[in-house]
Amino acid sequence: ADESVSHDEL
Amino acid sequence: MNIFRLTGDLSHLAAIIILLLKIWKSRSCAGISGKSQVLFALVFTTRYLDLLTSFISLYNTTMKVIYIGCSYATVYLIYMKLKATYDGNHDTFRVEFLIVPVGGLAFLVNHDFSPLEILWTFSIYLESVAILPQLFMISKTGEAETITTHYLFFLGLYRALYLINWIWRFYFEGFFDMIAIVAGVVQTILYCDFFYLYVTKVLKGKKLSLPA
Repeated sequence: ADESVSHDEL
Repeated sequence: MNIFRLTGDLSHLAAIIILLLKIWKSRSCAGISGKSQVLFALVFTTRYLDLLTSFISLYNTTMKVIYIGCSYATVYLIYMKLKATYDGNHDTFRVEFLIVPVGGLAFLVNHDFSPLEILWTFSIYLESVAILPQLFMISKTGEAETITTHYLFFLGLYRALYLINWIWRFYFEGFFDMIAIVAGVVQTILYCDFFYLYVTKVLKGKKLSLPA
């Protein structure tokens, strides 16, 4: 899995 | 965090609170699409599962909890406490026509083929069309209460501000998320017709009513 996917927005 | 995103989030919060207060104070959910509200509750639930896996900031966590809490409170008022005032006869949009294609698309086009990421993508796609049952209901009855139009205005404003936020982030941070941007553009376009009516009618003190 790509750990770099992060969602900091709402 | 930039000013467009902050005001976008606050505008989103304003929309959610306006709707909840309108229903609570008037003890009525007439003219409100319960289906849209269930879709929004589903959107927040599937998107904010990362509350359980990662911490971004106190602001981020607080807003997520408020959004989820308010959306479930709204659904509770519509379908349980104030069920007698719910106008189900006019809330006839077939939500399976949204959920099924959106679910399929989330499986096909995502950043990462993992359960959490697919659910996040599903929530992004679903949010872009979740307002359709509400807009459909207004087109069916031909009118909306002014307070309902304020709710829709803030919801649309939030999307428009997020678009500016993404342009800002692209230029100043080199950040862009194609899935969020495309879905956000679609979502904003859906509000354009409504924005036109809001500016030409509601802001001039007239009730929003559509020609028969």
